[in-house]
Amino acid sequence: MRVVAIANQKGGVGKTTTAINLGTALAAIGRKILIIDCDAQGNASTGLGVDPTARARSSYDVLVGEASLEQSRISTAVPNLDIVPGSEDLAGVETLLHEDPRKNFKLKEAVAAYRARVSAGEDTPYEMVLVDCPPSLSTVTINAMTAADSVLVPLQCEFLALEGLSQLLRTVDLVRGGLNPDLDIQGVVLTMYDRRNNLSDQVASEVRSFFGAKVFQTVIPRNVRLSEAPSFGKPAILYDHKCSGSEAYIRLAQELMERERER
Amino acid sequence: MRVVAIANQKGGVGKTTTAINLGTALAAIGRKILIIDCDAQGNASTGLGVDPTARARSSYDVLVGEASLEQSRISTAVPNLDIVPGSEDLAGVETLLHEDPRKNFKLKEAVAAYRARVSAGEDTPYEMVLVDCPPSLSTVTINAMTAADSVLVPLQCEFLALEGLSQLLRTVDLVRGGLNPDLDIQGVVLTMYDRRNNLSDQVASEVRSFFGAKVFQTVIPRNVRLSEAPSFGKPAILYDHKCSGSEAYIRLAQELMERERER
Ligand SMILES: Nc1ncnc2c1ncn2[C@@H]1O[C@H](COP(=O)(O)OP(=O)(O)OP(=O)(O)O)[C@@H](O)[C@H]1O
Ligand SMILES: Nc1ncnc2c1ncn2[C@@H]1O[C@H](COP(=O)(O)OP(=O)(O)OP(=O)(O)O)[C@@H](O)[C@H]1O
Ligand SMILES: [Mg+2]
Ligand SMILES: [Mg+2]
Repeated sequence: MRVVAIANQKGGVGKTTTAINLGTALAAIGRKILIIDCDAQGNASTGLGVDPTARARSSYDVLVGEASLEQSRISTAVPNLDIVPGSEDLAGVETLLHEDPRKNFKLKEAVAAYRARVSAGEDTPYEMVLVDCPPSLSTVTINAMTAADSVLVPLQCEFLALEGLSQLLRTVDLVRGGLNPDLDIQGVVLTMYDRRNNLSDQVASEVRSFFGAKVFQTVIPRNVRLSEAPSFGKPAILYDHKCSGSEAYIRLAQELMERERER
Repeated sequence: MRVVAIANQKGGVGKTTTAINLGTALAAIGRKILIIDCDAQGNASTGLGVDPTARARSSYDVLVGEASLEQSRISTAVPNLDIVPGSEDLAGVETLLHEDPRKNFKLKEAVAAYRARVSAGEDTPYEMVLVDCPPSLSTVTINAMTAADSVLVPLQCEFLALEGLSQLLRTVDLVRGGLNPDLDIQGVVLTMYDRRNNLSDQVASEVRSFFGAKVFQTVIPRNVRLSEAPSFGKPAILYDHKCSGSEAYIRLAQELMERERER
């Protein structure tokens, strides 16, 4: 059971879209996947068609220690794909956990408890857990990085998106230095690539020269079907599996599984 | 001196692009403008060509009470436009101010101190102060809303961007109920509108039916020149004043000044 934090404090770079569609593509090739929606807006939950009234328990309850992963997860319309929904309450986590000496380990402890259930034969394992992070380096994102085996960084092919990279990498180093020594960078995924626009190419080549082989070969193109799909409560792969966005996420899932095999 | 917080916790909706280009357009019609960059990535500072080494003091110093606005502001390449730069240290504000009973009033107090200087003839007033907020409803954004006369909400014409609106409005109500009774919503600006795509129209009409006259007539189109300009350290209006993005921000500045006159 590998835990991957999908994180980047720059807003609107495709974290949620990657969590939903990479998760769906992995589930479509038979892997059992859990998405943990750690964003107060609950975009991943909406994009997977989870009605706001069906979110009795959420990642907030898990982070504050009031519910386990198995109590909070619900199934989605996609076979093999479960989700722990997000909740507006997450905006209050920073304040609520401030005095708690274990504030950075809450998600790690919840994952460890689930792994113990699996070892005891009380539950079936997920092959991968994807954590959709909010656009900040706050306690929620630190929790995700502390619980994770690796960080997947969606990077929009825009100039301003390059600015926050060094801060993100320093944060990963900080977490690796204290909270989670085994944390590594799974990879960088270029998103919203528009081949008609020079800027996309410039950003892509700059990222490849900086991150080298860590950058996935698969590049996610800008594709309006990806942004339409959530309005139907479906991942793009169910909404329109032939569009360029869906095909790219299917390729990304395959590339990710190859990397996992080589590990 | 009116203070306007440019806020929306959804990431990547055009908060920084609006702060830079609306600020530049207002300065170009002769208004004296101050931008306060409250985002840890310092995108507004970069987009206005402020070199990272020239950011000796920042909005962080203002928020923790170690520097005044006039000590932290610097001029930009745009006449009539000054900026208080952003800084990575802002990521630590939440923790640093947690125990401070005045934690939500830091920016308000700095603005009040500046106003006192103006009354005493020690400084010239800004006609407007634009605060570029980070993509969260944390202490930094609450500070901006507490110091502000009104909130300007950039809203991307995308389905997922609608999700966070109710939480944003509740936060404005909360701030109005306790910290800043005079806070109102200046308006909603539709951004990244793409007329080739139905979704943009659907989102735009949904927003207009929800917010009515609060929605600016001016709609900002998706225009690649707006995303290229920051890589040259220039606002779009200096980089390419004839492009559709620049023209839209010039119209928005005029519409905003009309609204201010009618107030
Ligand atoms: N490849 C793409 N092509 C076109 N639109 C996209 C693509 N990826 C994401 N989008 C759209 O862009 C917007 C931002 O994407 P998304 O919400 O996934 O980013 P995020 O990083 O999760 O944002 P936040 O920082 O707010 O959590 C959404 O409206 C989404 O539908
Ligand atoms: N109208 C537009 N047309 C095309 N690109 C745009 C437009 N407005 C903004 N952009 C680009 O979209 C990206 C997101 O915009 P911006 O950074 O201003 O949003 P933001 O809300 O400030 O993001 P964050 O939540 O990270 O602070 C940037 O790369 C910017 O250059
Ligand atoms: Mg998201
Ligand atoms: Mg910004």
